[in-house]
Amino acid sequence: GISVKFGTIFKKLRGRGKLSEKNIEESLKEIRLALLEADVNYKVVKKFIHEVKERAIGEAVLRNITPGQQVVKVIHEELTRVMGPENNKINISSRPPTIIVLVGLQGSGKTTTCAKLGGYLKEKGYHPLLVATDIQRPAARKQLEILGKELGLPVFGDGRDPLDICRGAKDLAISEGREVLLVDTAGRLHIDEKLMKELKQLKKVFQPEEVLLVADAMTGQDAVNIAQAFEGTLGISGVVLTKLDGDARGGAALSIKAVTNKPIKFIGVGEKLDAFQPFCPDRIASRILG
Amino acid sequence: LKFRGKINSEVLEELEAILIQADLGMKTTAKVLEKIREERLKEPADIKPFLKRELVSLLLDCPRSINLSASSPSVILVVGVNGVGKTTSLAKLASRFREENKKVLLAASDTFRAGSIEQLDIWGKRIGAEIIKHQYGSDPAAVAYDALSAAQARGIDILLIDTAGRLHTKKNLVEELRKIKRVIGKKKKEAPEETLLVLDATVGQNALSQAKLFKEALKVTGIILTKLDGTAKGGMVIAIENELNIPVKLIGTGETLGDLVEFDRGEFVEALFS
Ligand SMILES: Nc1nc2c(ncn2[C@@H]2O[C@H](COP(=O)(O)OP(=O)(O)OP(=O)(O)O)[C@@H](O)[C@H]2O)c(=O)[nH]1
Ligand SMILES: Nc1nc2c(ncn2[C@@H]2O[C@H](COP(=O)(O)OP(=O)(O)OP(=O)(O)O)[C@@H](O)[C@H]2O)c(=O)[nH]1
Ligand SMILES: [Mg+2]
Ligand SMILES: [Mg+2]
Repeated sequence: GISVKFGTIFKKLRGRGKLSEKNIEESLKEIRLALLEADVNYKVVKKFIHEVKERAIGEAVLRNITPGQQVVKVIHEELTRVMGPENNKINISSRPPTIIVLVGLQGSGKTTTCAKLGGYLKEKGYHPLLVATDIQRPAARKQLEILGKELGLPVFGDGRDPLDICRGAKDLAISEGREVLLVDTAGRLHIDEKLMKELKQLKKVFQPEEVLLVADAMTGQDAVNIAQAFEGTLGISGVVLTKLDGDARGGAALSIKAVTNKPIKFIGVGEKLDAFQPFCPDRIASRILG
Repeated sequence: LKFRGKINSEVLEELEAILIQADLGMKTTAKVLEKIREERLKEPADIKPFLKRELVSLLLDCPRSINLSASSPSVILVVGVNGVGKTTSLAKLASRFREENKKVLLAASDTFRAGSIEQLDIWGKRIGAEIIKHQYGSDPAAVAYDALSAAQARGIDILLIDTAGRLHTKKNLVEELRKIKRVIGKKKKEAPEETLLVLDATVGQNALSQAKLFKEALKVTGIILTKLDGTAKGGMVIAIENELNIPVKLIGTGETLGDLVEFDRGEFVEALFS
């Protein structure tokens, strides 16, 4: 990882107090490489390195640790700051039901996350109703129904289109005292105008308290395109990053946060329904730096 | 000469941005840019064409058809991490064989994920292929074995085996795939004739790690690269073909049965720059 690289580069600088501008440039080159190897977006890296440079030069003289450690420390703190602050709160409405819509690309983990979030809120004392609005993917509703059954949560999916289904779900929620609606949607490309419009319409009609972008942690450079499109076209309130139980460095997290400035609220860390955790900026910063 | 050097370094920086943003990865990008520098091209206009030729040369020059055996049924095993498009790609491939009037059987060896069996069942009905399925929680290898027996008994031409998504880092899950291979290999020596790794074009440099581990465990014979209808370029396949010698056989360009296209080296490289 990066701290090992710095051990070697700065062995010879031990004892010297201040980092020269040249030392900073070299160390930033290594940081840049580490971030790009972690799949952080090219343009996001450029901007981040530029912003960090000032701080690294300014602070290098103040601490009593090796210059190499200082740069890594500054980078880690800055990365944590950009990824944070920690925010894993769900906006609960004072006028139930609270509506949470899960959106994102095909296969990112929306249906599984919908169920996981349902289980999480149930643990917290809420009574969620899962809503299956994906009428396109074969057996999508069946998938959510099986997951709902596993968690002891009701699943609603009757209706001719997502708007119609949500209308029915809302009526059911009100009549049965389910104060949270978790709406699973069909996966879609951010460049599919028709399907993005469908989400815009859903948001306009139902005014959800949360629109969560569910994104795969292994996503590469494309993460900025996806995030920018969902934030720009639809407007999101937060992000869930899935499949962090793999060995992907997760640079997509920085890319997404940097271009949307919306909080990453939760992470998926497995296929089972309890593999769901609040997002921790400090831990993902360490993971990205390798 | 100094002026030309400056122009060339600007062109190189521009190309670096294109290659990295196309998900070629740091290693491949550095490698090709170094080749360009070594070439010492006189005209900046020569750089991009040289680069394109270089990228094409990193991709394999080989046949990319699906390996079918003279002795039926040919068995195709479909593997990959979660959500990349295995089940949908399997259905698309099966549909192609159905269009050639081949007798096709599907094995629902994903006995874990909610709705996986129903999902494959619906695809089977759409394309006119029967499906062998057991209960959820049953042994995936048992389903595969059962399907191969049925395929042999029914004179099936092609058997396609759908498996559960699994991260390449989960040793016990990868072992489960090795067991499926062993079990069907005992029943038919050459099977599976094809082990297809499905990769998602939106995945970054982790794709190489996926390909490495699946190859080590299973000897992957080909790749299906999905979701190229999005904005991701799937550049990681260049490193995968070059370092692991696994050819991309097909690409997924959408969610319906017809959205399966042959992989062409030249077209792929051109698309990196569009
Ligand atoms: N390892 C791992 N797998 C996950 C995680 N979250 C979801 N998955 C798996 O990823 C695959 C896709 O999940 P889905 O919930 O079907 O994804 P989706 O976004 O609803 O897919 P579409 O509806 O087709 O767009 C499934 O195999 C899930 O079990 C996670 O955090 N870790
Ligand atoms: N746009 C696009 N979507 C695709 C493509 N291939 C598959 N999909 C979609 O990706 C999602 C996941 O596809 P699946 O076939 O269920 O993926 P999988 O690998 O079998 O998933 P698991 O079994 O859960 O691991 C579905 O919504 C598919 O329609 C493609 O080439 N383009
Ligand atoms: Mg889904
Ligand atoms: Mg599947």
